[in-house]
Amino acid sequence: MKETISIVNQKGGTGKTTTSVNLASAMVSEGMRVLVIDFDPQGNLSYCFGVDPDGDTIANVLKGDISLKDAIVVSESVHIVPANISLADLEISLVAEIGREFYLKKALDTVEGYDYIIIDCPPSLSLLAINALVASDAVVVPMQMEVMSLQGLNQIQSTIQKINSSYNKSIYIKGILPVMVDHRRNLDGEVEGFIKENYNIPLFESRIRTNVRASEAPSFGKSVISYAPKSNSAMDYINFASELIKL
Amino acid sequence: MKETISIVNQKGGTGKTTTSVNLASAMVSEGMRVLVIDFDPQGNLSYCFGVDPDGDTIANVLKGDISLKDAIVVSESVHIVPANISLADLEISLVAEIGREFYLKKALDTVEGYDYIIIDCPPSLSLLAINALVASDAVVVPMQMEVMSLQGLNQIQSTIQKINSSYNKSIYIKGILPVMVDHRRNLDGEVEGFIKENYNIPLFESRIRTNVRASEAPSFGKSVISYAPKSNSAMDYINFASELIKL
Ligand SMILES: Nc1ncnc2c1ncn2[C@@H]1O[C@H](COP(=O)(O)OP(=O)(O)OP(=O)(O)O)[C@@H](O)[C@H]1O
Ligand SMILES: Nc1ncnc2c1ncn2[C@@H]1O[C@H](COP(=O)(O)OP(=O)(O)OP(=O)(O)O)[C@@H](O)[C@H]1O
Ligand SMILES: [Mg+2]
Ligand SMILES: [Mg+2]
Repeated sequence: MKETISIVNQKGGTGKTTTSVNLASAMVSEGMRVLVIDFDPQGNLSYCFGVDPDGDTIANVLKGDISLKDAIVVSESVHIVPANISLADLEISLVAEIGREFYLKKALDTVEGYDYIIIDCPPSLSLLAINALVASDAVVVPMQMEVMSLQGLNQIQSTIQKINSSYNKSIYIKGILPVMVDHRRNLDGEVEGFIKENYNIPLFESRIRTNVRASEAPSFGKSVISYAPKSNSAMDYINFASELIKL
Repeated sequence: MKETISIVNQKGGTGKTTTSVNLASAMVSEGMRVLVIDFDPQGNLSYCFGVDPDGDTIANVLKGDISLKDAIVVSESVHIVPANISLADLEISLVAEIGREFYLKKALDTVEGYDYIIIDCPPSLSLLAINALVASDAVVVPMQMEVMSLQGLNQIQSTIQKINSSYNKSIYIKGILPVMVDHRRNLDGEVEGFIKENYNIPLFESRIRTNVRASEAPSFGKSVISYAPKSNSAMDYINFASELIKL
């Protein structure tokens, strides 16, 4: 019953990391066993969970230094494989390798016992993101309801199509998650309407509202579920976890 | 008197493109001759200026198909070299080339007559960003006053130091520009204070406040200076342009 989900959006700052952290934490509080892979050389997810950036990382795993199991650290009962800048060099060295798109998939195939594996992706559709997609069953696209955010949707769709026809016959977009939503702005409703009319991609029911607690939590090395459990952002992510688990 | 400025931040969604578009437009309204290079395969800057994404782009220039001069299009009196997804393939093909860090610099050396050249960079510190830095006199770092944004500052500093010691002896960070500022939030003031105490990087006087007009403008293919000249964001960018020109 394991499902591997990539959190993807090549547009920057669309709440990918915030969603990876809080979705994982919310799922665990619903009794799920969850593994999160920090797959961004920026290492933001690792920072959000208060993980030491200088230990073993996913780059060491993909290089073959250690097994994935041995790279796992635990925070808030979430299992995490950290990342740091060494992942950027790893990506460059991978470019020349045969089967370069399958390195993450092969590593994830060595572990079992998880209900969900979540992969936090960088703001690009380069080789790292391709590895994440090839290794995944489904994709969640966190999106700001902004004009500039619409720009990237076509590219995400065509990337998934290419992966479907070459490497991973069954990956699909589970849905778009509107994040940093502000219901007072007309723009949010307009962008949402535009997506429903022009794209054949499901929109989740859940909405993640803008809430300062979500951006404060990382400085305490905690998810917002743990840092501010009664806040809007904690409630929103718990709703989203329930919606996702029921699908 | 030409100065080439890279708009850099490997953290996503920190207002790099919004700053590149509106700084360029504001400088032109102050009588400057400005060239902007869209250097992100997402092509957001090109979209913001209403430029056709399927014409000649900076990728064609770097491949040697056409001269930089012939790739220039004009919008709001700003000279623009567009970009689209072909820049991503160009980056990959550049990895193996000798002198791969100097391709943009060589292209920019073929034009003259500009007071400022502005380069809009992608959310990464990969080969494209390195080309931009090697070609630049100075760097502006637009930053949200958020905990997660602080994460990247060390990396930017060490990247600039490495470039100084290898390729471009004189590039420096002109300053950090706080963007999407919300004075009602305590977090903004705390992050600003943290930067002043812990980093030896200048903070500009100007502040770019959060203002929905800035995010509406792109759907009209205009800068916010042109779309909503009396809005807070237009005023803030005009202030910033004056501050920069006087430095
Ligand atoms: N619901 C929210 N309310 C308020 N702030 C938020 C919310 N979600 C995210 N943020 C803030 O917005 C910024 C961007 O979020 P985040 O880093 O999660 O995006 P990202 O897509 O992972 O960025 P990148 O493209 O750099 O990987 C961060 O400073 C984060 O704290
Ligand atoms: N001052 C502002 N007020 C309101 N919204 C803003 C402001 N500046 C930028 N935005 C919005 O925030 C989002 C991110 O801005 P922008 O695309 O300029 O950042 P970026 O750093 O270029 O992102 P990327 O890392 O993807 O290149 C966009 O939707 C933009 O319209
Ligand atoms: Mg992230
Ligand atoms: Mg941009």
